Amino acid sequence: CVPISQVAEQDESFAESYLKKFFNLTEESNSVVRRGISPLTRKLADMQKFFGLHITGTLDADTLAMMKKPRCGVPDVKIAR
Amino acid sequence: FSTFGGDLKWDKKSLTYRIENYTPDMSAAEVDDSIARALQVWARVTPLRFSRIYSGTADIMISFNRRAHRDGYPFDGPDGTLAHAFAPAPGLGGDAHFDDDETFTFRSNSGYVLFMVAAHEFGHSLGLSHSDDPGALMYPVYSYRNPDTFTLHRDDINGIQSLYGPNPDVDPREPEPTAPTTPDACDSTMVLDAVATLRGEMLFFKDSFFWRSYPQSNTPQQTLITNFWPDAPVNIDAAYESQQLDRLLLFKGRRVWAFNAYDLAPGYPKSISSFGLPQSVKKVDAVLYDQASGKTLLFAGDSYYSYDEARKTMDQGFPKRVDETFTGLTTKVTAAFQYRGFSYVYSGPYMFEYSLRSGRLFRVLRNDYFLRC
Repeated sequence: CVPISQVAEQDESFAESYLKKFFNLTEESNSVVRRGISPLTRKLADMQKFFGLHITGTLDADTLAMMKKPRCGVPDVKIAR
Repeated sequence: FSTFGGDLKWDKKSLTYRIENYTPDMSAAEVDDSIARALQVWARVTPLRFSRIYSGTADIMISFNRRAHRDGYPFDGPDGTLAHAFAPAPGLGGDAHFDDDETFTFRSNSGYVLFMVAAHEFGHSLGLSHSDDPGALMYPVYSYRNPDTFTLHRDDINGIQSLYGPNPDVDPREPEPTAPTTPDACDSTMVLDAVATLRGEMLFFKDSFFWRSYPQSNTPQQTLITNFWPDAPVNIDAAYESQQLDRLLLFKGRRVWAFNAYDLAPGYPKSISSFGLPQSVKKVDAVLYDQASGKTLLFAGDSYYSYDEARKTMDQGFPKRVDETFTGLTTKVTAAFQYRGFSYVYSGPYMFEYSLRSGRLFRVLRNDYFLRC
C-alpha cells in the first residue's frame, strides 16, 4: 500500500481547529465516542464528503491540502448561532 | 447550494451598504468598483437593489480588519481564512469583513481578487450558505477567475432565487447568458475533452473542470483546472503525461502547455508545431503516450501522427488513418490515454479498449468505466 506521509503533530491540531471552525466539531462532542467512531473521525469524513475527497476518516495528504487552501471563514455546516 | 435556513433572508428589496474603511493594497476607486460590481452580481438575478451610504448604519457594513476585530471570529493572518460575512439580520447581520493580512487585487492573480471574494461574501450577506459544487461562487474554497468575464453559476442563481425570486426587470424572452454549470460524472452522454494519467492517477478534463481518480478511491474528486494549474487553459483539446519530461502537457488550439507538478515549465506555452506537426494541423483532438514504444500518438481528425519522445522527432510514414491501426474506429477521436498496458481511445461517450501491439479491439466501454459516478 502507498505509505501515507507521516502527518506532523501540528497538522493534526491544525486539522482539529479546522473541523471546529468549519464542521462544528465541539469539545463536548469530541469526548463522546459512539459506536467506536470518534467525532473527529466522523467530522473528517463529513469534510471529505463535502469536498468530494476520498472518504477515509483519516487525515491523508489530499485532505490536509484541501484544509490549507484559502477559503471563506463561514462554516460549511449549519451551526445554530 | 444551501441557505442558512430559519428563513434568514431580507424582507425588503432595497438594501444599503457602507464601506467603512479601505485596504492599502488597492486604490479607493478600485475597492469601490469591486464592491459595487460584486453586489451587482446578485442584483442582476434577483429583485434586490443596493444603494451606498457614507455614514450611519447600513444593512451591509463592509470593513477590512486584522486578527481579532470585535465580532468574536478573529482572522488568522495571511492566507487561510480570507473573509467572512453574517447572515441577514439587524446589527451585525449582513456585514462583510475582509482579512487585511491578505493581499487583495483588482483583477491580477498575484493576490486574491477582491471582487471574487466580495461576491462570495455578499452571497452570505443575502442568506446563502456554502455550496459543495466546485464550480459555484458559493463554494468555500477560493479560486481565481477573471472578474471581467465572470458569470454567476447556475447553482448560485438557483440558490439566491430560492430566497428572493428572479429579477423582475429581465424580460424572460431575453434570457440571461447561459449560466455555466458543472459537468456531471454521472452524465452518460458527456463527451470528455481529454484524459491523461499523472503519476498513477487518472485525470478526466471537461470544460473548466477535471476529475482526479486514484486507484484506491471509489469517487473521483472534481475541481477547477485553474485551482491546480493557474496558468492552464480550460476547454482543452487533449492532454498526456510525458514520462520523458515527467510533465503533464495540455493542448488547446495551436498551443501546448507543460506543467512540472503545479508550475508552468519554462518556455511554455509552445506551438504544437514543436512536435513536428504540419501547419495544416490547427488543433490536436487527443494524445496518447505508448509506454512500450516510447512513442506519443497525436490524433487530428481522421489521422494520427507518431512522435518519438526520446529522439524528439516525428516518425516517418505519418500521418496514418486512425482506422488503419485502430480497428473499427471510424468516428472522431475525442480523448485517449494508456493504462496498465491497454490503450483507451474515446469517441464521444464511448471508450474503445485496444492492444496497440496487435491493433486488436477488446471492448467498447462507456465513460463511467473509469470515471465512476
